[in-house]
Amino acid sequence: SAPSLPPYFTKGSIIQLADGELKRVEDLKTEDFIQSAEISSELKIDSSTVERIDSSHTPHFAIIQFAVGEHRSQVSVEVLVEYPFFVFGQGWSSCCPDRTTQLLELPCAKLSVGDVCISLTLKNLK
Amino acid sequence: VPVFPWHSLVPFLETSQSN
Repeated sequence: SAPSLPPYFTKGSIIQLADGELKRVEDLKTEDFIQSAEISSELKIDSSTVERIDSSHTPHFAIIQFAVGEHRSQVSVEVLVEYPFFVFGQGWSSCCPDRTTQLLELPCAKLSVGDVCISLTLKNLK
Repeated sequence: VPVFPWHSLVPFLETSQSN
């Protein structure tokens, strides 16, 4: 079947924060993720900076290279061009925001090199 | 109505996935 986005990115999806509060996916703010990670005993927020965005040989996919965490580890991921990432202070962003909004009705900005996205890591990761 | 946990929305990009 055609690759598709997880349902929780669809506008109106109910998201539960670590303190139990319920919010709609389109209303989430940077603070919601930061506070939830602070409450979580297992998860920590990592900053992942977009270093490159290349088109993939796979149609409708892009390859995004991130510098992840303190050590700026180089990680490349291949994602659907409409896959939304949460950018600090900016909100949902994707390589093809029009497509994201068309498919998910989720307001979305353009993901660009230099954007710092929220990612997760385990707190007890040595 | 399904409720999704906050941490499902953002990725783990740890080095275990580095290329």
